[in-house]
Amino acid sequence: MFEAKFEDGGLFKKIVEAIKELVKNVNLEANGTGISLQAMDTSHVALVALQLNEKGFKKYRCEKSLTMGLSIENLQKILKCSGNDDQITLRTQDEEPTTLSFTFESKNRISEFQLNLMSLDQEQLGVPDTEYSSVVRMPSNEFTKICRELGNINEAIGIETSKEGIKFYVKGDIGEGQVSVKINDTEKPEERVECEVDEPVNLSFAVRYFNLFNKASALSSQVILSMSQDQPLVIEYIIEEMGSLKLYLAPKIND
Amino acid sequence: GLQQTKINKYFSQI
Repeated sequence: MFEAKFEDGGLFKKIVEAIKELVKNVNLEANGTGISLQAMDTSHVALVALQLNEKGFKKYRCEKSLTMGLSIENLQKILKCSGNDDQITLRTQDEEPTTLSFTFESKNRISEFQLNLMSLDQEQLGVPDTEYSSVVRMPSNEFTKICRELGNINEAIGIETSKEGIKFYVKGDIGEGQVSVKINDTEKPEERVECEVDEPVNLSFAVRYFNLFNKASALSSQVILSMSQDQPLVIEYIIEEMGSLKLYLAPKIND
Repeated sequence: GLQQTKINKYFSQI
């Protein structure tokens, strides 16, 4: 028996909105500690990892670990039948569920849906706990804007960290540009820019993955970029009181 | 030029 109730159903909708362009079919894992999801994008360049802790739910029960294979596209079709202010409950009865039930509750209506599940034998990747040599915390809408603007100039974006801060740069056919974000310790947390640079990095990435993933900015006013030289970068959106949504993106390297 | 690497080059399959 599994039951998880989102107090803020809009949050769940934003999470699905953020990953729907990146991953197609995913295994939703539920166990005593909460819900998790890990899936690579179709080109195996990025890995999406979601972790939601049971304490963040209005109601949470999971007697036995469950794996529920679902199509993100079909999940979205069901979620489109819910309002952003609805409370959303996920539920299954049996141990090997073939469907996942949804209840959408608002003050004037209650809806019930069932999503057919599928069995996906997806390779799970072990993400080692890494000490990143550069960790940058900045406003998520600022990061989104920089990626969108520089992404118009070139499909590869460079990220260089130093004690002074973080610099985004592009060199394209039409020309080049760079944006250096200044560190500021304003007391307003959503505007703060913090850099912990033990070792500077200089990495290149396909900016289209950032632009796809940055829909997750709706989840958090801050984004955390963790980097080490020649390692995948991690973009992390903290989901208040619940957990986090991460994108691991493999770098582009000089051949 | 820049070669895109794959994520499963860095993370082992479990």
